[in-house]
Amino acid sequence: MNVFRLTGDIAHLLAIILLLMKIWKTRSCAGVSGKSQMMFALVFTTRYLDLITNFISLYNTTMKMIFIASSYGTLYLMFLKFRATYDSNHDTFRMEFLVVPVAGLSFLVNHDFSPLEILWTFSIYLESVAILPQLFMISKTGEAETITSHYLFALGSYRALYILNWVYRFYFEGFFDLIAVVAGCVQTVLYCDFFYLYITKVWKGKKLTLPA
Amino acid sequence: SSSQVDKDEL
Repeated sequence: MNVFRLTGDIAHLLAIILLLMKIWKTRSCAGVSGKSQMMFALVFTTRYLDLITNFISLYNTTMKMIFIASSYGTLYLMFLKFRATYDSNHDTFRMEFLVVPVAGLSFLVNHDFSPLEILWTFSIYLESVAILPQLFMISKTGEAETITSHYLFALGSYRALYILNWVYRFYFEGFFDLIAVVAGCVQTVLYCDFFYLYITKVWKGKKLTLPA
Repeated sequence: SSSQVDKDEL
């Protein structure tokens, strides 16, 4: 464990808490993409299948359980409890255009052709593009609530911090996972436009609006 | 390759 990965995990946890707080406090999931949240739940489900079989540490097990529980909790809030506030008209990104190519790629490019490894690879590839429906939704509505922009900033920062973690692990532990690094870079690059808007607007106290 | 054992990242 290193400081980059720890702050990355904390940023990830913070993002999930911010989203739950937003939905719970405003009793609304307006502006949140249910499709992205469904893909995040799929990411955690396919990545943490070894939760039972492969004990690594208390931290690892606890965080995995929190991520799985909170992702399904978010789906419950969005599609059951506050379903009436789900903005399906703006959440129109075609998930199959992401899930199908990612599934195909995970069969073609992986470290080991075993079920667990292919599912892990699928989850890594899927996570790198899972935010696209959310970013697409914001581009359609042209704006995002401030707390939703904080959620996205924390979520985007987590994988950027993981890139620093991989640099650290490469130089100090000789650890290198090409699949995780490439997918992590793609994932982080997708946030660049949002990061620019967030830093130039939200940090100046303005609402996050996209140029018309 | 990153085998199962060193998948210690979340």
